Amino acid sequence: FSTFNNRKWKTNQLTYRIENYTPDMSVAEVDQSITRALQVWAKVSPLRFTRIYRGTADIMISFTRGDHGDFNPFDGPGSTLAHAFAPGPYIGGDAHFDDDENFSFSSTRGYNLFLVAAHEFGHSLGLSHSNDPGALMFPTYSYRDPRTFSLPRDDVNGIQYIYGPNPDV
Amino acid sequence: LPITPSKEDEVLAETYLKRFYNLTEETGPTSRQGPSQRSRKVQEMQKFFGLKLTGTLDSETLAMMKKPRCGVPDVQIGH
Repeated sequence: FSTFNNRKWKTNQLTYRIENYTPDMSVAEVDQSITRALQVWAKVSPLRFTRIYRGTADIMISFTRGDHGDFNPFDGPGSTLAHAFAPGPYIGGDAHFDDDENFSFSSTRGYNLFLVAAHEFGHSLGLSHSNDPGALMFPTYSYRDPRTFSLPRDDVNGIQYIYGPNPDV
Repeated sequence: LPITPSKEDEVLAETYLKRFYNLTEETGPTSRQGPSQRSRKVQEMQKFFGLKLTGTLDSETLAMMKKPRCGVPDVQIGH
């Protein structure tokens, strides 16, 4: 694993907000995918996530396409699927998903939103890309069954290196 | 396998290396010593992905560049 020079949140209580939705999935499916993706990290760390519906959250989540105002334009279908920013104020922690992609909830068609989001939230929390091909934080997308997903050891080591283990386990 | 990359592949590689490996435009006189910046960036990418370090756009390297991926650079660059 690797980090963004040890950049991390100063609190373990983080907020998130879903600013808009992709037309590829129902609202409930997006909500569930995002919630589960955050829980992947909460399970193995002291981080806790609270959803807010207005105002600025630590992690602002949006679906967008092309040039969307952060100097990191998306590139249409394929190639870049999403990106997220390391912990910090303003745009720090935010996750953007390329709405030129086809996201899915449970089918193997398109890109599974839960898997993409779980990877991006790793960045939101302070993890950079891993060079372990089995890690969630490996930069390329590979499908795995979301129903049986468990966070790979490299990613657990990474998040616990930054925040420590889950005190409730 | 050694291949001659198509024009599209060259453009793809250029965009990929600029975006994810901080490849910059080379200006000024070309150095006669050592590999080019692009070759070094290709090697950097190959090293990260555990590919054979050739510094050239072989088929494995191009295949990796064509995979869908996260838009965050693999190599963290300064602000």
